[in-house]
Amino acid sequence: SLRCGDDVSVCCKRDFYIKFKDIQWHDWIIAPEGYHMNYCMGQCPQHLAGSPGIASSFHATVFSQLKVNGINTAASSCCVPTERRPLSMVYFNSQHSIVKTDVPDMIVESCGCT
Amino acid sequence: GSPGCASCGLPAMERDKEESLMIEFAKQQLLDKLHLKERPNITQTVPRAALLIALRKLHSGRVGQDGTLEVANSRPIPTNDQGYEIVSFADLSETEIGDTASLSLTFQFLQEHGQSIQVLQSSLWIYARSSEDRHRDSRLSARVFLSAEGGLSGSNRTLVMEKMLEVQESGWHTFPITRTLQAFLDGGQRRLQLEVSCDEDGKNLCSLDGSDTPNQPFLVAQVRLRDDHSKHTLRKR
Repeated sequence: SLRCGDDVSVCCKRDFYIKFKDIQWHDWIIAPEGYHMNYCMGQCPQHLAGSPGIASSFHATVFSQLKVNGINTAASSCCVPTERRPLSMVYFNSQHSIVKTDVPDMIVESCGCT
Repeated sequence: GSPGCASCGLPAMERDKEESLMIEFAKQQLLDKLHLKERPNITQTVPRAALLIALRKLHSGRVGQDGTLEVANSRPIPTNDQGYEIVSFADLSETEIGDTASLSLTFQFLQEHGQSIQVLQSSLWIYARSSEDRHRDSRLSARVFLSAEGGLSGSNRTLVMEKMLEVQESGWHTFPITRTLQAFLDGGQRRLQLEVSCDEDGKNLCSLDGSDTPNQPFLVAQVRLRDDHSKHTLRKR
């Protein structure tokens, strides 16, 4: 998976990190210190469709069916997450209890073309 | 900033405007995932030492003196259900202080409508001081009572559990209260009131010796959110 630079052209992962201290959320979120809200962006020209690995998405399934059946459409391939991981959080809730939970599929690790 | 969005027609944005939009989006996404309407306002601080002890107990995986394994290492929660581990400190404003006082603890719980909580395991952590009389038996009977909501200390209470503590040395003790907490939450109540008595000749070895003690009692629970609507859906097997 490509990592986006300043000039974005082909499908890549853009790193985006938010420090909870910067948004005054560090008083109620005990851990982690921030959130990697990475996201996918960039173009997926026809010859990159399905690379660098099959993107696990509904769109990918529909798109590959269209291709298998030789149906030419105007639909183009999209740049979507191909790998994600959970975000483990420890925080105070409104009753001042400490809560620890793993929120699934919160951090995008890599991107690919459907 | 990024080029405009060809497919959705959003115009190109300056970088800092785009960044503030992304931050607002991230805030909303985190609150949604944590089932919170807004960010909690922290009005009462927990002493840092007490916080660290509680977090350490949450993750210690230590075997309790009664042989039960603490919450941290209980059955893993299936990944498709969002699970929570909760450490709740008692509301000290209602707890009497002093070595003869009974230790009455009040825990607040808030349940969202339409959701119910399944308690996988829960235990109460109490710090007992050592017995001052070195010559007497070092074992002491400790009892945990459930007080009726709003009841006065000592009135209208039911015994939840009783066990013998080793009080040769001061230390932490756990009291499994899984069923008690499940029944409490199923009843839709909000304030769980427990009383702990570790009576030795009129002295309560489990009472607090100060409101800012690092050895504050706390409740640990491993829970899973049950979405009541899901109860009515048929699943393909």
